Amino acid sequence: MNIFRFAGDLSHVFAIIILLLKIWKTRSCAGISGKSQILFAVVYLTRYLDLFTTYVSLYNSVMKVLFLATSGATVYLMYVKFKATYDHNHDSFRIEFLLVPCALLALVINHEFTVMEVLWTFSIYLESVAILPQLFLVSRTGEAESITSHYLFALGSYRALYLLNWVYRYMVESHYDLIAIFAGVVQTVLYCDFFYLYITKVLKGKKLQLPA
Amino acid sequence: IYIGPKKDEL
Repeated sequence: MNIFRFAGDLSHVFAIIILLLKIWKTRSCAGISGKSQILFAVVYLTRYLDLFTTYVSLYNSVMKVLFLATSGATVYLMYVKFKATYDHNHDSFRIEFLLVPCALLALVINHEFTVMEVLWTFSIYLESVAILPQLFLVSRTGEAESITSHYLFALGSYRALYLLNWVYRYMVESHYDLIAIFAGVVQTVLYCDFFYLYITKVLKGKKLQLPA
Repeated sequence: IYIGPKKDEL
């Protein structure tokens, strides 16, 4: 565990808490893509199956359970409790266009052709693109509330910090995982345009509004 | 025996 990895994890937890609090406090999930949230739930479900087979550390297990529980809670709040506030007309990204290619790629490019390993690989590929429905929703409505922007910034920072963690681990431990690195780079690049808008607008107190 | 790459990250 190095500082980049830990900061990345904290940023990830922070993002999820911001989102849950926003939905809970405003009793509304307006502006949030339920499809991205479903994809994240699928990501955690397929990645953390090793909760039952491999013990790494208490920290690891607790975080895995936390991610599973909070993503389940988010999906529940959006599709059950505050269903009436869900923006489904704008949330029209077709997730099969992400699920199918990720599944096929995981079957072809993986470390080992076993059920657990293919599912892990699938979850890594899917996570890298899971935010697309959310970014698509923001582009369709042309704007995002500040709190939604903070959520996206924290969520994007998490993988960017993991990239630093992988550079560090490569140098210090000679440890690297090409699949995770490749997907992590893709994931971070997808946020770049958003990062730019966040820094130039939201941090200066303006609302995130896309140019018309 | 190959047990796959080490997965200690989240």
